[in-house]
Amino acid sequence: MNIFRLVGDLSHLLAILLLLWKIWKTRSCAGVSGKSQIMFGLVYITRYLDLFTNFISIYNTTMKAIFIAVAIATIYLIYFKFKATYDSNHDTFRMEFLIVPVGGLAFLVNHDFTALEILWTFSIYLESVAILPQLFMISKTGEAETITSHYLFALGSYRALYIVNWVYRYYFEGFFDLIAIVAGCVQTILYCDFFYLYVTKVMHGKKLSLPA
Amino acid sequence: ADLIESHDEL
Repeated sequence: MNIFRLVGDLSHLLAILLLLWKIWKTRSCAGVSGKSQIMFGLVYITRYLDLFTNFISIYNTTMKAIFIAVAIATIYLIYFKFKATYDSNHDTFRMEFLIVPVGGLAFLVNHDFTALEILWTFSIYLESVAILPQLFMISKTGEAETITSHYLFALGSYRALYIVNWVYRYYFEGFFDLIAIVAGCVQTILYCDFFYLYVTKVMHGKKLSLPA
Repeated sequence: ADLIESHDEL
């Protein structure tokens, strides 16, 4: 465990707790893409199946359990408890356009052709694009609430910190996981445009809105 | 390869 990975994990945790807290506090999930949240739920569940087969550390097990629980709670709030506030008209990204190709790719490009490994690979690939419905929704409505922007910033920071972590691990531990690295870089690139808007607008106290 | 198979990252 190095500092980049720890701060990355904490940033990830902060992001998902922030989103859950915002929905709970405002009693509304307006502006939040339920489809991105369903895909993140799928990401955690398919990746953390090793909770049952492989013990790494208390930290690792606890974080995995929290991620799965928070993802399920968020999906529950969006699709059940605060369903009336869910902005489905603007959440029109087709999940199958991501899930089907990502599933196919996981079958073709993986470390080992076993069920658990293919599901792990699927989750890595899916995570890299799971935010697209959320970004698509923001581009459709032309704006995002400030807390939603903070959520995206924390989530993007987690990905960027993981890249630094991989550079560190490559040099100091000889660790190298090409699948995770390529998918992680793709994922981080998707946030670049958002990072730019966040720094130029939200950090200066303005709401995130896109130029018309 | 062992390191990769253990997937110790989150």
